[in-house]
Amino acid sequence: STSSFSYSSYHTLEEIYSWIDNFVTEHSDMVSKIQIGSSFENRSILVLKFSTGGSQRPAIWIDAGIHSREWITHATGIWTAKKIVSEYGKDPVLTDILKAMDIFIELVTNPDGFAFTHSMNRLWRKNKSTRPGIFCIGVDLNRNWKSGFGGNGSNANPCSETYHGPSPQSEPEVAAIVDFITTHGNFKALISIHSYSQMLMYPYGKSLEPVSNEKELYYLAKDAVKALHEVHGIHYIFGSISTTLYLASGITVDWAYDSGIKYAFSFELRDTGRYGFLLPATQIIPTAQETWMAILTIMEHTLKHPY
Amino acid sequence: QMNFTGDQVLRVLAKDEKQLSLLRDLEGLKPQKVDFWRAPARPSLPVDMRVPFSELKDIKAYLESHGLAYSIMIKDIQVLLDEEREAMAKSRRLER
Repeated sequence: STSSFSYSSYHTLEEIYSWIDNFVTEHSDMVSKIQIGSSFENRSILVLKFSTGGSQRPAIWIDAGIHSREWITHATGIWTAKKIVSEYGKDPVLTDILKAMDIFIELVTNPDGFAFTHSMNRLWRKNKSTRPGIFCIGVDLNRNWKSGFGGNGSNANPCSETYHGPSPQSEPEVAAIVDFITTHGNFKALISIHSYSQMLMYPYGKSLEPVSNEKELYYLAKDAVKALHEVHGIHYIFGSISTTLYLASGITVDWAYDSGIKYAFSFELRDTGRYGFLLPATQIIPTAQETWMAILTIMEHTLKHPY
Repeated sequence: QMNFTGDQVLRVLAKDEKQLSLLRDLEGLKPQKVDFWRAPARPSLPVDMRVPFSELKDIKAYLESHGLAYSIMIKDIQVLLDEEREAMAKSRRLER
């Protein structure tokens, strides 16, 4: 059962999928599991749905692990899922959110890459797709989205860590999300969780042009990182991806924004300055606790600003 | 499992765009000599790169010859990986 699961440890793909089954069984009144597709190596791509009723309600999307070596993101996603079911009915903000909206969490967005980090290469980032005539393996799933595909901040070299792939949504892991969100048609916020470097960012990555509600996103990000900082004193910087970090094309949050999801954010979780992707498991829970406060801030704003 | 014994992560603080582009030049080398953990972005942000043990001498010489200040963020990646793996195994025993 999930009660013996250690939320302060890293786990394999099998352990996470087993946890998902137990979690859904234990919270079947609110949580269901949806397979939205299969990965390149034919692993199930699973999404947890948190709903207290109704159908096609306005919804919030959260994904973790699109870059497989960023283990803190999957672990934070699992803790967050557990937090949602344990706080519903207690935390008034979360309770109001779930009374009006659904929440979808994809814990392992790149299952093939994640399995590979456990079996062969802990520092693998991309998915595991292969194509005839291409010597190197994998596409950077966060460069494979239709918005700005192939632009600056992505690479046409298949051996590059930011290889965008042969065409937009060529990768099944990306196409599955696009199909699911597009078919659902009522997503109001998208949060994509990465690591590391302690940043909270919003579109665009593909250009320096500000989005139409940039001011709203700026102040929402400001409030979110303030709420995060108050938990364990960790500092984040925030802003649009292109002005805070670098140009990055074909990315999740740009696609979400261009698809009409006004509240699209990308987290770069902590590393506390010296571990990078190898953040010790002792920091999983503090990281998840602080991230939760930022996520809750974004979800509350989405609830209070329907569109 | 790939072994990363002796691989290091260097944190480089580029002073300006010129130095950033010197770092970007490293990305295109064949075969790949560095793996950017934090890619060159802007002078105010550090660049973290994993350097295989076999390339350490050349890469450090490159950085020093171009006046690029760096520190060693992770001295031996494999040590951290072994600790991570041990922690997972211990946790699994406890869960059981």
